Amino acid sequence: EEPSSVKDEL
Amino acid sequence: MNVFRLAGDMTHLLSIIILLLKIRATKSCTGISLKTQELYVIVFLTRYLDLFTKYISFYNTTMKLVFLGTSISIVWYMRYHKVVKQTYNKDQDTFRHYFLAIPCFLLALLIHHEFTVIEVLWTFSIYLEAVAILPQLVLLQRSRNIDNLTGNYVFLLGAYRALYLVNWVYRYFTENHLVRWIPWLSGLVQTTLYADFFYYYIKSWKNNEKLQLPA
Repeated sequence: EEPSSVKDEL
Repeated sequence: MNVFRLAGDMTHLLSIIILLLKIRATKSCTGISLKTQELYVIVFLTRYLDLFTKYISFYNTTMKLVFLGTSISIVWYMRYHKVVKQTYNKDQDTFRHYFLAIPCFLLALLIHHEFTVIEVLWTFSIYLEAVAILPQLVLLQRSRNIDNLTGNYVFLLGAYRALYLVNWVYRYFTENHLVRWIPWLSGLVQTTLYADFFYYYIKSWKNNEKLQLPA
């Protein structure tokens, strides 16, 4: 699982 | 990417452009906290370490480089530009960096998603960003005279995280329904810190008066 989907944010 | 996220990024970018414009055009940084600006450099440096480890998109990489470059250049102007640095309100900008940075770092060591260097530093940057505006807000409260550009800068900087909050709600329902407590709660704290400022900013705008925060 991706640690955090918010990692594509700034 | 949804419209709230894009609007948030553009608001963030616009706030920085306004600040740079103020500094370059008026050769002045009055009312701007160097402490806050230095904290933002730390925020971006610790958050964007993944520039070296993973590629997300051209947009993502470009924006990260822009945020890093602009935040470093703002600090450079305030510290070293021979005209600009003389306008810095050093005596009023007394907030201590470590007062914010150390607790945020300890919190990131305790509460994080995964115990790796990149993840802990990313978490630290999220916590630190939430409170990095405090020296700026303290300085504004001490300034009797807040110019329009400074007021607009702080307003847009606060609005950016508020738009991110809406983006997270939207993403929760449209994407994977995953709960992300660390950025969500930090973002909520960050936006709440601006509540008072927003109130006086909108009031002054409605009454067409000069912005002034009560002491």
